[in-house]
Amino acid sequence: MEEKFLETFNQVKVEFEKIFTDLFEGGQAQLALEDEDDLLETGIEINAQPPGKKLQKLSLMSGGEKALTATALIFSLLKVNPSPFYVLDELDAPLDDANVNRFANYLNQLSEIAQFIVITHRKGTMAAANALYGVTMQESGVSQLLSLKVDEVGDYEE
Amino acid sequence: MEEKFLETFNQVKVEFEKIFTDLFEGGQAQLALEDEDDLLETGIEINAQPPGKKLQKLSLMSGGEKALTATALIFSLLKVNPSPFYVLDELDAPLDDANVNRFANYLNQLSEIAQFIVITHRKGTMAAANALYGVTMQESGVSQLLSLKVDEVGDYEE
Amino acid sequence: MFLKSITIKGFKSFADRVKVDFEPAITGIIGPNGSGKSNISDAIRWVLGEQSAKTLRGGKMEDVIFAGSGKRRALGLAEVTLTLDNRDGALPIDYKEVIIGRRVTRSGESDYLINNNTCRLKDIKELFMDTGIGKDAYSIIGQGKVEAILSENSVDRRELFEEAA
Amino acid sequence: MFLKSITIKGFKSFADRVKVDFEPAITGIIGPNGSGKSNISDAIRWVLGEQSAKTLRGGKMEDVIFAGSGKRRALGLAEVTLTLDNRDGALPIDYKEVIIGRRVTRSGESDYLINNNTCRLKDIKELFMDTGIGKDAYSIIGQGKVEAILSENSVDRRELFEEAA
Ligand SMILES: Nc1ncnc2c1ncn2[C@@H]1O[C@H](COP(=O)(O)OP(=O)(O)OP(=O)(O)O)[C@@H](O)[C@H]1O
Ligand SMILES: Nc1ncnc2c1ncn2[C@@H]1O[C@H](COP(=O)(O)OP(=O)(O)OP(=O)(O)O)[C@@H](O)[C@H]1O
Ligand SMILES: [Mg+2]
Ligand SMILES: [Mg+2]
Repeated sequence: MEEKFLETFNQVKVEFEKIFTDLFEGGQAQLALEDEDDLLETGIEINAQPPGKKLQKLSLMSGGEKALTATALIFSLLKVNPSPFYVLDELDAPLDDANVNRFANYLNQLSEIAQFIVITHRKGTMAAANALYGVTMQESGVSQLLSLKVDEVGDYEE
Repeated sequence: MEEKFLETFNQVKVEFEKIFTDLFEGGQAQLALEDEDDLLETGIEINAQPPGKKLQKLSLMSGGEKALTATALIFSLLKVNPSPFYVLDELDAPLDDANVNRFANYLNQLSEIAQFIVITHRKGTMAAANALYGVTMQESGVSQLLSLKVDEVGDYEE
Repeated sequence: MFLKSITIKGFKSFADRVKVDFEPAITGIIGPNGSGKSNISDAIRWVLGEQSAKTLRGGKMEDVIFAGSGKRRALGLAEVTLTLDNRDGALPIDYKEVIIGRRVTRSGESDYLINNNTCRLKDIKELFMDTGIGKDAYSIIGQGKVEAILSENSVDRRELFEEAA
Repeated sequence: MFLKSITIKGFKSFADRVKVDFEPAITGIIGPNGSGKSNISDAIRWVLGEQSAKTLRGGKMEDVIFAGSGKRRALGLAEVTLTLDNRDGALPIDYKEVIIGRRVTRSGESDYLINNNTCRLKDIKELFMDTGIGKDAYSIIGQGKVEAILSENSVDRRELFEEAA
């Protein structure tokens, strides 16, 4: 159990450092064990440093920076031990347009090893989807589904 | 103290019912005291029913519906006892485009009785602003301010 | 293995039967506030065995059954089926396609199904045991919950790594 | 009464002095993730007397002082001044314009100012007593905090009404 945990941790650590730098297009981040001698109980430390910034407490990061760092962690766990499918409900809400596009690009790359179902309001993420469904309540209170072509998105949202 | 509380409660109740229906363009909502005999301790119940839906637990509402209901409550407190200024940090993030526009319209109306400082990524809200500032980090890690004309927004966000 | 489709009837705002076909890569779900997008994510959690009404944003499990609307009466049954492509044999069962089902009535009767045979929740859990799928797995990230992944407390974070191990 | 402007220097990511002029109606603040927008909202809370480092997303109050960047060294002082238009006499002080200030050094010395005269936090609180402004008032809604206004617990909700009374 302890060996397995340590082995997984070290693999995720390597992925996280790489994916963070990809998503932020720079900067650096590390995962560290708080107490290497106690593998059964040790907590995990996250140090993240967006490009051009000093290393700071996670709590001082902005809403969008935290969401992108959390996404980097999820993606690094996926790389080490992929679940067959992922459901992401408006994960992109705190991101600005530039970060939405980076997120969508990454999703595209990872969709070769895992399946994604993404709920979103952002055009950048919609553009990455292979198929789009619109959920509506033409009859109030009752959900219906429309299958959309990716290029119909513009007129749908309003 | 108790009279004052009851008087304020009743005024907010009237405003809330009206503002909710305005923001949702239909539906209805009420505020109620859980225990009218104990004004010092009683909790406050919120019943909200978006248009065409049955009355349901607040927890079953969607992310956007909850954000809009909370906004209706803030605006009704403002109407009864306005604070000189309000700072709203991405209050519009969970809203779809149609609700962002309703929110922005309401902000416009209320700006005659209170001052608003709104942090946003949404174009609908930006369009309601009388002045716009862009915060950037041209030198990484150091915040600078640019004053923008409202019509320059399109090219700024990217 | 991947999700082929989900069929939802009587679950939350889905009064009429709705089927969503999923792509093997990325399927996008869009729509106005309150239209029922997150209810689809709740339906996936539920059919995989979610036991907590609070995680499904309700008070009691009955809250997942269509409660009626302006024009429609409440229903008495919620039913969700999830169809999985098992051509790669990732699920330890001898079918190329596996259908997981869950039903609940207002009187509280609830049952699970695998390929149209009723079974226990335990059977569903065993089926998914080594796949990383299950209601607690970090593979379903709810609305507004992305920051919670980083969690304030460093010891809580280890749960993510233990699940992935 | 309304906010005319805020000047920020050495507070969080504002290493250089920055001045934001506010409109009497709606002022919009936009910009990329991490650029410093919420830090402006934190600066407003701080100059009005916020005592909790956690509410300002830090660990200790020193975290509000510019900690340096790739190219710059850390500063030793954070200073914020807020200029209010008091032509309507809402603030019980005989000035048409009131300037509130707050400074803190790394060694922990901190002081408050009203119109460039040092004062105590108590004096600032008294100045704003009946205006609804203050660090706890619901008039500053933090990022991601809008739903918390509805709060799960009905007794917590009464706080909003008591403040408005
Ligand atoms: N048992 C039920 N019966 C009928 N309607 C229900 C039931 N449970 C939830 N709902 C309705 O479903 C709606 C919420 O749907 P959901 O959370 O999926 O919206 P959404 O599309 O995710 O919206 P958003 O973009 O705001 O997040 C609510 O309006 C709620 O009233
Ligand atoms: N004391 C400090 N010294 C230097 N930089 C700091 C300090 N405190 C916070 N920061 C930096 O400020 C940035 C966060 O700024 P802020 O939260 O205002 O971003 P934002 O513009 O609101 O972004 P978002 O759109 O993602 O919410 C972080 O990157 C953080 O490193
Ligand atoms: Mg939702
Ligand atoms: Mg922010």
